[in-house]
Formats: sequence, C-alpha cells, structure tokens
Amino acid sequence: QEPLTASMLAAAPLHEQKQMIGERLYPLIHDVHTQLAGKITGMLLEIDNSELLLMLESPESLHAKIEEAVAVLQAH
Amino acid sequence: GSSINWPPEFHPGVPWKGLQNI
Repeated sequence: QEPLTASMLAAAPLHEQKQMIGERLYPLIHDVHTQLAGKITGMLLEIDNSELLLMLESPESLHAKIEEAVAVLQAH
Repeated sequence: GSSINWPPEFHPGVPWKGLQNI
C-alpha cells in the first residue's frame, strides 16, 4: 500500500479525507490497542490532517498520541 | 450534550460519524 500524501488527500472531498486517514490509522492502532482501536482512531481523527499525515510517517509520534488518547479515554 | 457517545468511533469501511462536526 502506497503512503498517503497531502496531494492525495487534497484531491479528495473533505468528508473522504478523514475516512482515508482513518483507514490507514486504524490497523496501526488496532495492533497496539485492539479493544479501543475504534475509539482511539475516532479521537485522533479530530486532529488536523497535516499532523495526522506526520503521525502516519512517524511511529514514535503516533504511539505517543495513542497513549495520550488512552489516558483521556480512561479518565473520561 | 451527552458525552456518552464521545468519541465518535471509527471502523474500517464505515463512514466516520465525527465528520458531522466538521
């Protein structure tokens, strides 16, 4: 699967952009938090697309955000 | 509103409900 790029996103309607990112994020999150993957992905999709693209390319920043999201969910 | 349904969950192949807030 080719990497998702800003230009690929820009070619899609806004409502499809988040969906495209979510389809990439979900399997990565599912590997780490199987039970919470749907909720964590939904939370992270509220972040700006430009930052989400960086997270898809950087496992460290993605995992940091995942842990932040889990902490928020557990406090919620 | 109620926070019980927050966050909008994402599931592959299913349109994400969170888009309603954008």
